[in-house]
Amino acid sequence: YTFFPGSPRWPDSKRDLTYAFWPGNNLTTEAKSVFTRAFDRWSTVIPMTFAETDSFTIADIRIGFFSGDHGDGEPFDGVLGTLAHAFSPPSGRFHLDGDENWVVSGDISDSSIISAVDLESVAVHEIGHLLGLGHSSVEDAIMYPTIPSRTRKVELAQDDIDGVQQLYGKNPNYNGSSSTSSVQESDTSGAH
Amino acid sequence: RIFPDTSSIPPGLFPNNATAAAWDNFKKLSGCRAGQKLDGLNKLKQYFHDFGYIPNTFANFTDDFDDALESALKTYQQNFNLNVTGELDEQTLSQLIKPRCGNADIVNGTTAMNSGKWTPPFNTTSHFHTVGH
Repeated sequence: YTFFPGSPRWPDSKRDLTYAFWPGNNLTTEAKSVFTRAFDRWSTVIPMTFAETDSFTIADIRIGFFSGDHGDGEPFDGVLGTLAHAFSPPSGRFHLDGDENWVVSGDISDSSIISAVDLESVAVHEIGHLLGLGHSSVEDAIMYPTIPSRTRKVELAQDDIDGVQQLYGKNPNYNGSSSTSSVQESDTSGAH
Repeated sequence: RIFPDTSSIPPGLFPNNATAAAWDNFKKLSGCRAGQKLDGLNKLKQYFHDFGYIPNTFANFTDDFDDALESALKTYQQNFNLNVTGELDEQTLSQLIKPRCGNADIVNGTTAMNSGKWTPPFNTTSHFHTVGH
């Protein structure tokens, strides 16, 4: 796992975050529920909660689907290519490419459309960025930068869990294995 | 375009199942190596620049396979657990054209992915003998 330069994270006073959807997208309840599931995957392992709010302007995390140049200097490029991007804490901006063929449910590997992209897989990855994680070289990790179309990958890997718990600590209710690795190794030899 | 499930994608949305992914054009660069010049290499340099592998100081992109591109390729290959050849081999190309997150792998010239990891050239605990003062 990696962090953004300077390891930015949400301040201690912000452990219960709100998120909202760009009203212009008019997302269905079903599409919104995908993001709820994605947030839940992270809140399971760290002591943070995520709740939807209707107020886009004051939400901590603002989610929107946009096409091409959408004003943040990082234009989207149409079908496939870049799928989404998200900003480091505490920005909260989460943008998805509106030109992709996003699929909300079902077995996406069965799709006859080779450009079909699993929405939850990308959402879980981008939430990792919103929390402060950078890209990982571990191929099984959610934070690995690429995902083939017609592929679903939504389960946090130990690498993801170790990284996010390094930033926020462990959810006391999480009964999985705790973080055991660290980027810093302590010297226990007694020598200096 | 958000579809409840795959069956709800209207037939004929993409005739012949074609995609408009710009990165597919990289396939024609297969086998390209340092010293060569090939149409389209400037686009590949732009790609590496976008994801942090070529710094702004080298942002004047030509179709030359120069040192900046070779260095970017080697770093990319390290980050994605590929053989570090510095060439546009098939394995690297197939990774390059995969859909991906738009966030850069290298921010402000620093990376903590594989290429930023430092491995000691020897085992410090078995070779260093020190006395505390």
